Amino acid sequence: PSIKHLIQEKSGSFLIPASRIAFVQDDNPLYHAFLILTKVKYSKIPVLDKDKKVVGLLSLAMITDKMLTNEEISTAPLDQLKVKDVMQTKFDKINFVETTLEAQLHLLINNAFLPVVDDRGVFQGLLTRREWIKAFNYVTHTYDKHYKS
Amino acid sequence: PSIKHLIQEKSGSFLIPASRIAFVQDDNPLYHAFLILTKVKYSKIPVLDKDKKVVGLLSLAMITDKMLTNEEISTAPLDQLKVKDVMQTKFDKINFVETTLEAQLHLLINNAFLPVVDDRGVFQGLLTRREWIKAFNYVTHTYDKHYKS
Ligand SMILES: Nc1ncnc2c1ncn2[C@@H]1O[C@@H]2COP(=O)(O)O[C@H]3[C@@H](O)[C@H](n4cnc5c(N)ncnc54)O[C@@H]3COP(=O)(O)O[C@H]2[C@H]1O
Ligand SMILES: Nc1ncnc2c1ncn2[C@@H]1O[C@@H]2COP(=O)(O)O[C@H]3[C@@H](O)[C@H](n4cnc5c(N)ncnc54)O[C@@H]3COP(=O)(O)O[C@H]2[C@H]1O
Repeated sequence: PSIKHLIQEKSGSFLIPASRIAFVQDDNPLYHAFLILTKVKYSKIPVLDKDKKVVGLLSLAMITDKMLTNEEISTAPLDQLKVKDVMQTKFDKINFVETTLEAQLHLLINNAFLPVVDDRGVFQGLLTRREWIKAFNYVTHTYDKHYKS
Repeated sequence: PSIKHLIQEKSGSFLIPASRIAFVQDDNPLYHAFLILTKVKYSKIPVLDKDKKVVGLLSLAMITDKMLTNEEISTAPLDQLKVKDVMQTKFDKINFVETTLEAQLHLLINNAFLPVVDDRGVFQGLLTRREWIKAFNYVTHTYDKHYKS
């Protein structure tokens, strides 16, 4: 069996389901998102709209960037702006049904995680580098043990 | 050849040298670190002391956590505190000479990156998940092409 087949067997368990993912909504005030990101400590999280579709990604740096004014560091933007005003709107996401394993791995070269959506764009969960590396670690131990040369 | 050997050939190029790494010093005021982290956009960076040894890791969340007071979000801590007052001091780091490839991969399961140091603890650069995944991606293409079954 090829490496690809060994990983394919394990890949069903890669998805971290939506229920375990920290997120914010696009219409939340920045104040709320600042608190969420400070407390959950994940560096970048998905942004969902009212229909649970993934519409952006958000990190603390996108928020603190608005706090840097000419004079000083200001907290005023936290009350004035919403998540949708600062979030990253250009990002990779995948539909498990349509995306091959090779395509997933290729995207994980430049993305620490990939939001997974269904055919209607509704958020299903995250595919993370950690899950992939765990599987690779397992596979190379298994493979090298049986096929050592 | 085993997967391990194929990766070992490429692993010389994994280290991102210290000259290309964004960092802060442990005695910098938080104000400075806040600006650095907001501008470079890396989510977590190494903290070095005067002797260029890695003494901690720093993210924006460690700084914003100090800004959450009972009343409101305050910028006062940015002037009052230093990087060493909030940085993460418990973290994994590796010495390339001493660490096997398996040990590196195992550590990358729970670490997005690993600071690399020499025998005196002086910062050499970072080993990142991105570099590992690029190598794995290359190796599986090569391996499966030659040893398909
Ligand atoms: N609370 C925690 N418990 C245990 N380990 C933790 C952790 N927070 C971070 N890590 C470790 O640090 C890595 C980088 O986390 P980061 O938050 O920068 O980057 C994360 C974050 O942006 C996002 N992410 C992961 N899990 C998430 C969740 N439950 N909710 C929201 N975003 C998540 O996916 C990125 C990659 O995650 P990955 O698991 O591959 O890699 C994680 C994981 O290995
Ligand atoms: N300016 C940029 N240009 C291109 N791609 C970018 C980028 N900033 C982030 N990325 C992509 O996002 C991933 C996660 O970045 P993050 O800053 O959360 O997490 C980073 C950051 O905490 C640290 N890191 C990487 N390069 C660094 C550098 N030059 N200076 C300081 N820290 C660095 O190592 C972690 C893992 O990095 P890795 O390369 O595996 O994975 C990176 C990379 O694939």
